[in-house]
Amino acid sequence: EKVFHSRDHADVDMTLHHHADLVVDKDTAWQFLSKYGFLKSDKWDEQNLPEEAEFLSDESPDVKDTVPLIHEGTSSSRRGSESDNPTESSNFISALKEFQMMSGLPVTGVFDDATKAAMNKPRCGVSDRGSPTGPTSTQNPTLWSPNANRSR
Amino acid sequence: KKRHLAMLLSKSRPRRSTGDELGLMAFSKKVLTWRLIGEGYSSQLSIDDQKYIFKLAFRMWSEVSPLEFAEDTHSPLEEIDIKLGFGTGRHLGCAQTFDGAGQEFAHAWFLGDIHFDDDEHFTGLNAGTGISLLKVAVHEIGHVLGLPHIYRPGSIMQPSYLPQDSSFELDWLDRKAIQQLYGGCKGRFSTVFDWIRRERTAYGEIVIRFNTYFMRDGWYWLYENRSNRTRYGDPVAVRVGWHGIPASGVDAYVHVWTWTLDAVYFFKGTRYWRYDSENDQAYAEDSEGRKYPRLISEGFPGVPSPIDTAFFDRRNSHIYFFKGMNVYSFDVVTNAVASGFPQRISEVFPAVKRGDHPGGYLDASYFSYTHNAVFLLKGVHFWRLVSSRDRWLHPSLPRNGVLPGQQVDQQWFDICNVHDSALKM
Repeated sequence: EKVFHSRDHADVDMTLHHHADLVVDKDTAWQFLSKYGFLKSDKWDEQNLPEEAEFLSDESPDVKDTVPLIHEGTSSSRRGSESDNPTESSNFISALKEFQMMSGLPVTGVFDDATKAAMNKPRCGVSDRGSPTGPTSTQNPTLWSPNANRSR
Repeated sequence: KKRHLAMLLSKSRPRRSTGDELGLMAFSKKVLTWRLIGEGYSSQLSIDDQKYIFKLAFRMWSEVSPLEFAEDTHSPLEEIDIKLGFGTGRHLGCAQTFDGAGQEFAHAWFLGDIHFDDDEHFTGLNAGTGISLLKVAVHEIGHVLGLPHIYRPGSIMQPSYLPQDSSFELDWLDRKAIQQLYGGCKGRFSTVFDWIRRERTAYGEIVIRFNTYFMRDGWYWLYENRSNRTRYGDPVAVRVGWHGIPASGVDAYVHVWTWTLDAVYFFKGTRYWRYDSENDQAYAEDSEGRKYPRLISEGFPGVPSPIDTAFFDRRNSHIYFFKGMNVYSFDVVTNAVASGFPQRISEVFPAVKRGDHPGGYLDASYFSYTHNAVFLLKGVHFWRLVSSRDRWLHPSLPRNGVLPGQQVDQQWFDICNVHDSALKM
């Protein structure tokens, strides 16, 4: 039993829990996008991670990010080749843009703070591949009315 | 132990039959069983709380779809349709490891099981902090039933967890999404009516309000016309909401409302009850001391029993009693059946479109204040009667004509049964 003293367990000590690795850089962002279906990869933890230079955003072509590759928990991952791989970078940016669009973020293709925060939100583990981005109903939209009273 | 773990893996389960008439995958049966597995209890909530929350989550999907869910704690594990469990890291023989507190809080397998990350701070009902187990469970059950993630504000199928309001419900589009897979809710009704009541405002003014009710067997729904859905949490047992009338199988509801009369009646079998709308219960006896229920033959001489249904027509102060293929017009002023009755329903209420008519043996007849029209219900269809306004716009329409039939679930939405075991929540 996790230690608590309040009746509603609100004071359960969460510091003893194992915490999920946060999405902090473009490598972990790549893993996130692969895991949830934005990048076409079935085995995201074995993804061939591109070199640092290939994560240049469209906004700053002259600046190279120095992104340390994180390998914790991904012992089977391989470093990418030293040659440029524009296809993978392009794929990453496309995937990032798709995620930004579906999350209601500015679609920039830049791994910014808002995108990072969205990736670190609690979420369902099911892949988003094939998820619709808008209303799924085929009904007449005029029939829908907001539910003013939600009290059960 | 290995065999037990193998049973928990979805791949080892026998392949279920699935309906694919629309090219979509879904369960093909309407009653699904579920179980919170013993190896997968959460360490954060009592077992009873966990089960109650899951029972409520399943019920919420029942209220908007033709599916019913029943907790099954006895059948062999491999026969359970949906198994739920909590775990951390590598858990329950699952191929997908949980990541600890934060980020992924649960996952579900299409037509399969649901796992919750017990490193998350799941909380029960009415808890202010933490992650609502109810909301997560409703979301994951949606996956099991065949729904993908939906990036629409307000959808329960959004992938990210949003702190919920004090309460959350399945909105119109989420309902339609699940109904695309499983269809809408259809079924016959015992009776349908608008119940009028008087209320006093804070300023002492008397106002008249109405609510619409659908009854089926021993259960009823309040239908919110402005929201195009039933009240959240319905159906409710008749005996809970309507005191003193039969607990099930009501045949008809009639509100006699004239300048001098204001009386509400419920009919079942050969008897009827008068309802006290102010005190929200049936009268024990009438003004002459005769106890309720009374025989229909005594209170409404000339009217047979049992009846199929009835409604009061304020235009001529007659109650129309329907039985079989016939209708009886009862004058509440003279307290007698009008001359020339009974007549065939099809003669008193002729079809506007030849051949499109319920005929007889109606389930319910209902005057709607929302639509200002009378409806005849039979099976899963309804027919609207020609109104005065219809005749003013189209004088060629016959008086009391019956307009072409439509589907009940396309007029009154999401009046869905839930499993018996969930009815008493």
